[in-house]
Amino acid sequence: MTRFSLAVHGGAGTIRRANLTPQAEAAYHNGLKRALQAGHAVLADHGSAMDAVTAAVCVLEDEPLFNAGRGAVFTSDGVQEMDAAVMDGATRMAGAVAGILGPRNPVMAARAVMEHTDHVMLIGPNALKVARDAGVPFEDAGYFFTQARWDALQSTLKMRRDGIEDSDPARRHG
Amino acid sequence: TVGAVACDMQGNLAAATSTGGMTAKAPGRVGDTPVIGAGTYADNATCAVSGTGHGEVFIRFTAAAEIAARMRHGGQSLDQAAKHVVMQDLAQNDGSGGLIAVDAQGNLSRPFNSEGMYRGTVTQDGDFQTDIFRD
Repeated sequence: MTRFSLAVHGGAGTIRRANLTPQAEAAYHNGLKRALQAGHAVLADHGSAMDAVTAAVCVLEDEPLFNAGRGAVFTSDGVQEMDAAVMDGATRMAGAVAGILGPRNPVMAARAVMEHTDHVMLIGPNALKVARDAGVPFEDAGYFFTQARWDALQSTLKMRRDGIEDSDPARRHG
Repeated sequence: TVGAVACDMQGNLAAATSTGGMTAKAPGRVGDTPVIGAGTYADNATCAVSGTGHGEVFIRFTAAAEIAARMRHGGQSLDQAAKHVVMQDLAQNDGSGGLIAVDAQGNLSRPFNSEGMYRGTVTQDGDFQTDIFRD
């Protein structure tokens, strides 16, 4: 029997080291640890790697600190478009969604595509329908709004208008 | 972007990635996250990978699948393959970012070539570890 292991990453969007207060740093550590705990609980109970990674990612999506789900950044049009994917190494089954807003956990929408369709990637209204039909919980747009992400958008748009947008990796990363 | 990779007690691998994309991205822009083989990949014979970074470059270099290919065809270890892709293929082509990866023996690798990575790992021993801005 293999000894299990799990890794997570949680990108925070446009946040620089200089802006990271001790309180914020502690919150990020806590968010990452809660994600690890969720996945670890699955694996320790002889659960599957797929259940573990989706459990961990759901925790990160529920945490506004991270750029996914509830903490997603905004497009230049001031809306949110979320992408997610899952892949199962045992079967090479995969599911992905792109450009969606609505499912509380986009990763579960991706899993619904994998488990309930013959396809790998769906976008647009049918991606949402597959998620809804699979019982994935939905939220209103207000659930996903965070002031910090909105302020980051305004800052970036101003830099763009002023012609001083830089190539800061923190701006280009999810 | 957030993500997770895991190896379970049966030696099965899985990867999951989720993102809001880039701040002020063009409407309709899709990065590497949902592109299988670029930002998300899993195959029990090699590895599971979840990436984050400059998505267009991850797509052009099929970053996740490249790690698996290096293991499958080149005989490289997970860590050798992952570091090569992140520190050379991506880094030398304006592809800042990083990834987390696991192989079917439960070995973990998490290279990155930029500032601002938030990571966590745990093994069967219950050794929970979280890191910010350092490998």
